[in-house]
Amino acid sequence: SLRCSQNSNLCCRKDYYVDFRDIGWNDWIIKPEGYQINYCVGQCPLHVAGSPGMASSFHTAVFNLVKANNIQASGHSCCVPTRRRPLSVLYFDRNSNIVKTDIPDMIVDACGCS
Amino acid sequence: AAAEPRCPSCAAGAERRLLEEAAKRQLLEKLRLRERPRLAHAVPRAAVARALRRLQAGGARRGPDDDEEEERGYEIISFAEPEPTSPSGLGLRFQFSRTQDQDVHILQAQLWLYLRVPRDLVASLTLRIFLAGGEGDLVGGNRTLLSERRLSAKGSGWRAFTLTPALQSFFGGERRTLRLELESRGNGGDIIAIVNASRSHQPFLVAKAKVREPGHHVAKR
Repeated sequence: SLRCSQNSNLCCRKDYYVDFRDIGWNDWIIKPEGYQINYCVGQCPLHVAGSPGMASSFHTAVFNLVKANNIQASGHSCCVPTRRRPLSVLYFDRNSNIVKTDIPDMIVDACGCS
Repeated sequence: AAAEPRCPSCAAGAERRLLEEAAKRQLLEKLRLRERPRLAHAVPRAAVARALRRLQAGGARRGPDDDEEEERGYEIISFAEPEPTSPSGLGLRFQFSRTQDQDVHILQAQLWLYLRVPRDLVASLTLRIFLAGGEGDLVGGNRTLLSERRLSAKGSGWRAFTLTPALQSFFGGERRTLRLELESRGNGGDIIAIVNASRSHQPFLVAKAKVREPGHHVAKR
């Protein structure tokens, strides 16, 4: 599943929104008012190894390798971000200049098993 | 959370604090800041709103290959601190933070001034903008002419002066303080009367740049 839910401990995306007012940074960050600091969490048992949370062609390839080579649970498959997007930030720097920039790969959109 | 006493909300509180600290660290690292900026002085909201309108008006469209480029796009608005120079000149000082190993390439740079041109202007009046050298070079020292424009009686209000090619030399160097000198030629009144550099009409610079981060390819590799 893409987003974590109560009834599964499989690899998924945990959503969390940080509001810059809550951390006292809204005086120097003009836009946005906060951002999603999502993260990946959950188990990656072998039968889902390589399932990137979205397409499953990569999963099939990995699964066939596991079967063909009779790999035991020695190797570990990890729950990692498989798609991220940029965050556009408008902020004051220490000289009171206004800076606008896009921070690449800042927000986790999807998780999957390596 | 393990250290917290046995209560559900404590664990949630601990997770929240952990994530907020992670968000702070992630933002500072990605913005290449050592610590959160402490503003030197507050900028009037009206000035911020006005400058952001100019920034959006000229917003750089992200090109199709922008995502693949190893350069990052920046847009910056810098408000001028007026500096007294000679009777016929007005100095504007801009302060920039530099990260030594960043390779900055200026794509566009415009100086916005609020002009008050006399309505009954009949003779010719010219405004010239110079890039002054280092410290104390404002009084006619080694200066580079960046822009020159004849003003007309209808020329009052916010006006933009393009400074792009010449400013690259400043941003390619080490200096953090940019000094511009404004001069008026002709008998339409002195520069202080023509350019309103008061707090409510603070001149500002809008620049768009591409910055090549050091060792970016290493991260890619």
